Amino acid sequence: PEYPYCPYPPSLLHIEELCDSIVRSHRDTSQFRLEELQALRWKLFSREEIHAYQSKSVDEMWQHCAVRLTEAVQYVVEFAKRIPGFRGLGQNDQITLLKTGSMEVVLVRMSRCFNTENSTVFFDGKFGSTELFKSLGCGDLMVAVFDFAHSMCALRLTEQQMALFCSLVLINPDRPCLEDRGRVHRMRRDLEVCLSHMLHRDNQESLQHKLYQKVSVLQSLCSLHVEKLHWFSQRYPLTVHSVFPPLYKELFT
Amino acid sequence: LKEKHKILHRLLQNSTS
Repeated sequence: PEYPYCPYPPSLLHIEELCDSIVRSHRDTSQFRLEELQALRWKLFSREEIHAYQSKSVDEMWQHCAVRLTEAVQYVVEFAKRIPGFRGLGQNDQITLLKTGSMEVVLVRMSRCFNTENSTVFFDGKFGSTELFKSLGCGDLMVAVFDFAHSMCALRLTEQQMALFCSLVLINPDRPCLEDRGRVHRMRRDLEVCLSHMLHRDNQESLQHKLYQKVSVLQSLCSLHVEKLHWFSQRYPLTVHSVFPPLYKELFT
Repeated sequence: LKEKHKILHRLLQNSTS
């Protein structure tokens, strides 16, 4: 989609068009529909199935999760491409924003797949708790990711608010190595106006501050993921080199 | 960056489905 340039502050019509476009992009690129997740909410892994995951070797489970994570990232790439103005950015800046932001958006989106009533997440077609991921050998990362999902769910965002927040996470002019920071800044500024407009309309202005607080948590979770990957790749360099998805390696190693 | 991110670059080049 084209990004219509307009004077600042943007007109109400422009804000509403931008909001609609982001919401549509989010809906069209979500890996799972909310109704689908809701219907499967109590489809839990059996004891035997959990045991099978826990019996996988560290490298087997890392590979399995790297494949799942890469699938989720691919949907985020599609989302980014449909954010008005994103494709108008230089290729370097598109890559930079996705390299630094795709995992953050995956984590935000993960909260849609989370059941707070029993602390389980949708994975491989069923819901499972942190115990499912035991063989990864990074319990602290998993607990931190689940805690984050809990805190996101507590905000009870609508799909529209979630869509806007995901676009804000991605379109971040503070990322290092951007060539046209000004252009990213202008996109970001309009998205911020959209979020304020939406929260005002929903009478939930207090959410704005809470959402901006999540940004630093996201960044620390991503650092922890890269730290764990570094630890893993030192122990299993061949696994990373030969069987991890190429996109995962490009983004995270 | 394009050279180091060939897969991502290709995904970005593909038209949206």
